[in-house]
Amino acid sequence: GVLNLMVCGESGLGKTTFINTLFQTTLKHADPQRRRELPIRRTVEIDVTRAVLEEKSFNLRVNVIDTPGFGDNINNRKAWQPLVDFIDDQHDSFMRQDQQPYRGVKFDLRVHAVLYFIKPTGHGLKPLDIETMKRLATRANLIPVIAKSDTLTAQELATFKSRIRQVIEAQEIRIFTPPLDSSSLGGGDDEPAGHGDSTPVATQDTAAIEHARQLIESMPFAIVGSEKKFDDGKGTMVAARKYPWGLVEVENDEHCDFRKLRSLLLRTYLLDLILTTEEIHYEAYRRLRLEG
Amino acid sequence: GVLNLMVCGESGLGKTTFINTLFQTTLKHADPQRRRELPIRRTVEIDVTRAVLEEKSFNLRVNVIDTPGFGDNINNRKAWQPLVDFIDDQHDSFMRQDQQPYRGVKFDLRVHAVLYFIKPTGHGLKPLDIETMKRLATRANLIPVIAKSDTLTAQELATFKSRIRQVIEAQEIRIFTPPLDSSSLGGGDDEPAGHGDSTPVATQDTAAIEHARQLIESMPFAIVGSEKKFDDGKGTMVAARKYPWGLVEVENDEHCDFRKLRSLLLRTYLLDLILTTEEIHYEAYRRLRLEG
Ligand SMILES: Nc1nc2c(ncn2[C@@H]2O[C@H](COP(=O)(O)OP(=O)(O)O)[C@@H](O)[C@H]2O)c(=O)[nH]1
Ligand SMILES: Nc1nc2c(ncn2[C@@H]2O[C@H](COP(=O)(O)OP(=O)(O)O)[C@@H](O)[C@H]2O)c(=O)[nH]1
Repeated sequence: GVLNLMVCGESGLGKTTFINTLFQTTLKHADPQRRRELPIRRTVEIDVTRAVLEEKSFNLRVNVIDTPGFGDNINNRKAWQPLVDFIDDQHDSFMRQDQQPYRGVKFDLRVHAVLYFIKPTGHGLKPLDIETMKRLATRANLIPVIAKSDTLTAQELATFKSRIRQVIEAQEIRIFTPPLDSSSLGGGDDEPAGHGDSTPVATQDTAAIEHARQLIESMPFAIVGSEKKFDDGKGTMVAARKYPWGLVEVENDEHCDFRKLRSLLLRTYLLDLILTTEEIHYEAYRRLRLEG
Repeated sequence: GVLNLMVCGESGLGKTTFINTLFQTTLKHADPQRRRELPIRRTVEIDVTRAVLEEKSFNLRVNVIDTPGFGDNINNRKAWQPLVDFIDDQHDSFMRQDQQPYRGVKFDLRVHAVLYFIKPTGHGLKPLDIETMKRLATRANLIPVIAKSDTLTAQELATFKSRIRQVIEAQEIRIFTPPLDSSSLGGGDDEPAGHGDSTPVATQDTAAIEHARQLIESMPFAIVGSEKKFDDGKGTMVAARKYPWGLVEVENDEHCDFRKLRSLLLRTYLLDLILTTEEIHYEAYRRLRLEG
C-alpha cells in the first residue's frame, strides 16, 4: 500500500523528528537515512520524500509531503496557498491520468492525511492556524496535533485540548474522526477480519467502537518525538527525551498520544484514510472541476 | 527606586507567568494580584501595570510594559512599530517635562530594559525576532531571553544559545551586557559598596568581574516561570512546573537561568539599567530631536 502524508506547521515544531520517530518505532531495524535519500519532488514550499516500511507482514510505502517555510515569515498572508494548490494539483493530475484510456494512472500523490502541527502555547489557536486548517479540512483528512506536548503539564494539556476543540467546533472545521461503522471495525489492530480470530463479532465491534471513542476523546493528539534512545530505568532502551528533571517516553501513554496517532495512521484507520481520499475528497474535486 | 520593564514576545510564551514569578519569588509575602490592580495605561498594543516590591531594606516600584498581540497576526509587518513608538514617546515626554522650569518631571516611564522572549524552537531566530530586536537594541537595554526553556534538553539549549549568539553578532544587534567597570562592581549582590563589607576591594572586584563573566556566558538566559509551588522532594515548597516525568524548579540553576536574570534585573545591575537609560539612550534621543 501507499500512504501520502502531509505535515504542516512552522519550523521548529518537531515535524521532521516526528516523522523519523514514526518510522524508527515502526520498524525494528529502521534506517532513518532511508527517508532522506529519495526526494521525489522539491519546490520552495513543498518537499516530498519517500520511505518504505517493510516487515514480514507489513509493506507500506510512505510519501511524506513537508511544507518548509510555512508560517515563518513576517507576513504570512496566504501562507496556505502552496499547500492547498498541491492538494488540488494531485487530484487534478490523477483525473487527467485516469482519463487516458490506455496508459492509466502512473503517479498518485493524492494526500491521504494532513497532520497540522499546533504550537503548544497553552492559550488557543492563532489566526493562521484557523485560516489554514479551514482550507485544508475541505480538501483532505485533517488531523490537528499538539506539537512538542512535553511543554505542557497534564492540566495545561487538558485545558489546551478543550480550547482547541471549542475553536474547531465554532469555526466549523471538520477534522478526521475515526468512523464508527467502517470496514476497519472488523480489523482491530493487526488481524484482518475473520483471520484466525476467535472473538465473537459482537465483542470485536464493541472493542473497536470503544477504541474509536478513546481516540476521539484524545484529540487533538499530543505529540512528542525523539530519534534518541535512553534506558527507561528498567533496562529497556526507549525513544525518549532526556531532561535534567526526568525522561519523557515517546511510547508511554501517560506522557503523550504518540502511540494512538501511530496506530491510527499506520494500522487501524490506514484504509479509511486512503478510501475517504479516493472516494470522497477526489470525487468532490472531480465534480467541482466538471461543473466549473 | 523605579524600574520600567518592557516584556515583548508572541502570546503564549510565558511572559505574564515570568513577571508574576519574578515578584512572587522576590517577596516573601508577595501578592500576585497587586500587579493587576493598578493598570496605568492601556492601548491595543501597549499595556502598562504597576507593582511595588517592598521589603525591609528593599523598596522598588516596577512598571511592567506588556505588548499584547505582538507577532500574533497573519501579517506582522511592522509589528515592532508600537513598541518603538512607545519607547521614543517616553523620552519625548520626559524631555518636554524637563523643559518646564517650574513644574519639573512628574511622569517617567522611560524603558530601562526590554526582555525579548524568543520561542524555544531549537533552530534559530525568526525574521520578526531579528527585525524587532534590531530596532529595540538602538533605543533601550535589550535583554533577549529563551522562553519556556524547559522545552529544550541541556544539549539543545547549548546549541540554541550559541546559534542565537551567532545571529545576534552577525546582525550587529547590541544586547545589554553587564559592564565590567561600573559602579555596580563595588556592590556585589546585596550590599552597596563600602557598607559593612570587610572583603578587600581587589577581591571584591575579581568576584564581581567573575560574576559578570558568568552572566555573559549564560546569555541569552533560559527562562522557566511558575506561579505554582510544589514540594521539591526535600520538604521545601518551591516555584516549579510539575510534569508526569519530573519537577522543573524555577530557582534551580541546573534547570534554567531564572535566578541569574532576576539578580541582574533587581539587584546587581539595576542601577546600570537605569543610568544607561538616562545617560545614554535618553541623551541619544535628545540629540536626535534637537538636531532633527
Ligand atoms: N520539547 C520537544 N522538542 C522536540 C520534540 N521533537 C523535536 N524536538 C526538538 O525541536 C527542534 C526542532 O525539531 P525539528 O524536527 O527539526 O522541527 P521541524 O522544523 O518542525 O522539522 C529540535 O531541537 C528537536 O530535537 C518534542 O516532541 N518535544
Ligand atoms: N513549558 C512552560 N510553560 C510555561 C512557562 N511559563 C508559563 N507557561 C505556560 O504557558 C502558558 C502561557 O503562559 P502566559 O504567561 O499566559 O504567556 P503570555 O501570553 O506570554 O503572557 C500557560 O499555560 C503557562 O502555564 C514555562 O516556563 N515553561
